[in-house]
Amino acid sequence: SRAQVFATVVDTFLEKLVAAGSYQRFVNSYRCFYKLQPQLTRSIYDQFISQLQASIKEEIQEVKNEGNLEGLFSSLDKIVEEAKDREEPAWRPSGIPEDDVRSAMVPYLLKHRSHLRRVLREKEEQNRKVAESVLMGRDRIAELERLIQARQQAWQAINKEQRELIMTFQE
Amino acid sequence: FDELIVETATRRKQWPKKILVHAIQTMKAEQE
Amino acid sequence: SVDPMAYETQFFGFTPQTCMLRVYIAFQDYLFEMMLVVEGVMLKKLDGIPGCKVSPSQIRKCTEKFLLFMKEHFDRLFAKMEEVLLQLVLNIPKNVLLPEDRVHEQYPYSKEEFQALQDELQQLQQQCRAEVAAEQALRAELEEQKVVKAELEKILQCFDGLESICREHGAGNFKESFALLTQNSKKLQDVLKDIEKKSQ
Repeated sequence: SRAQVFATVVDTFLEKLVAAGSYQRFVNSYRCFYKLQPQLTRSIYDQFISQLQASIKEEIQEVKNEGNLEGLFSSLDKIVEEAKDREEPAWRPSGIPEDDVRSAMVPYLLKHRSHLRRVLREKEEQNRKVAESVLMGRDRIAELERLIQARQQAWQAINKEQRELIMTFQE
Repeated sequence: FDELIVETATRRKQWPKKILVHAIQTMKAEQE
Repeated sequence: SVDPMAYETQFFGFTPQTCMLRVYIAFQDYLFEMMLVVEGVMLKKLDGIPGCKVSPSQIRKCTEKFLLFMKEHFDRLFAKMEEVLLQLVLNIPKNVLLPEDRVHEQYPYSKEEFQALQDELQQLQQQCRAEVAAEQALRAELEEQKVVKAELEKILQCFDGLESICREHGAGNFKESFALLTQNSKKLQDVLKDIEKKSQ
């Protein structure tokens, strides 16, 4: 995992740094002091190294805490693990915000589209039914008008009879 | 330069969602 | 050409290089501090030795010699560490996509496709509006039909009423009764004529 690699790399760095700054090298540099105080030189060197290691380890821990590196490393490990079957390079920001933000919109637009399609279908179905009853209503009205017309004609026929009758009486 | 990179990367991470929220609000308002 | 590692920055929230720079500076400060402490301890010790021939500038020279050596190794080792960390730890492999960008994988829409999708939405909205308008018109007509039907039915009832009045007064089917009446009155007329003729 990234966290392990990170820890290993830092430890290796420290080991090598300590190996480079060996006691021998230290004594070679501080020859004049070493001649006067060999024991003290040794303890100063040991303290120097252990303090340096402690400070560096502390600093690394601080950087980890500040940047929440442990958490980030493990979540990045997961993300990388999930992508292990992919070969080709993945998408990267194009540098043109308008282009990149479009895809963020697409899922919602698609959802909106299927919502509108459903609403439209329902509305069309509903209107088809209402249209049917309108047509039936028109037929009913036509039929009523026909009925009324027939009755009217019948009465007009009677009317004609009536006029004839009156003529008769008048005669 | 470093700040610019951090700012740009932060926007790339956060702004699409923000923009989407506003776009949805706009569409809903239009719909209403 | 600096690689800004923007994608890594998008994930970590800081640029990996800055992170390494921050660690480098901190380590370097510690190294310098520790060297000064070492030198301080030595000078203090030498102070306590009467007639000591080693001067502070000599100690300083030793410090610089050791520090120079350490710094060289430090920089080389740190460069190696930075290279490994930037490659293996603080980096995002080319085939990896961050979760917030998954949408680009699932919906790689070009400008044209996006525009087409928006046009389609526009058109669907238009159709929905048209259907709503149609529904209003249909419902308005239904209301109107209700009134008209009521009126027509009322007229029909009038006719029914007339006919039932006729029936009540024994006229049965009004038309026939009128025809009968006309017939009878014609007969009456003929009889009348007949009578008059005979009486003349």
